[in-house]
Amino acid sequence: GSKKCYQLENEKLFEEFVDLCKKQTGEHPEVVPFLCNKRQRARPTFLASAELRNVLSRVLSRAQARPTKLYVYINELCTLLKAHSTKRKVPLTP
Amino acid sequence: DPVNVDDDEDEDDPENRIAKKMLLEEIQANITTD
Repeated sequence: GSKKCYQLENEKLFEEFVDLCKKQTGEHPEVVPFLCNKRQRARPTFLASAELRNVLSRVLSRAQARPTKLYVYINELCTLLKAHSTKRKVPLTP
Repeated sequence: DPVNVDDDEDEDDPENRIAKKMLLEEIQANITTD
């Protein structure tokens, strides 16, 4: 179905974006694991959504065209993944 | 004669610098709290 199709496409786009990040964030190796962690915590329905596909394809093409703004696009993607996260931090009870 | 324009003018993009700072701070905060 289209959901499965988006999921596979999103995985492929995410991998491409991560590859680009690996090449350009060498001075901060913690960035890529952080991004992958955010993706792991995102809701499965969001990971298979057209919204994520649109954002991934936009940040990927922009990052390729303007590598000097890579962190802007990483931040944008992290914020979006965080907004669709399954796990939220619960404040500790006193 | 054509002027030689520096292609690295975006090397220190202010928006990118702010985004990088925010991201690294968030990563650091996560490491500290985990």
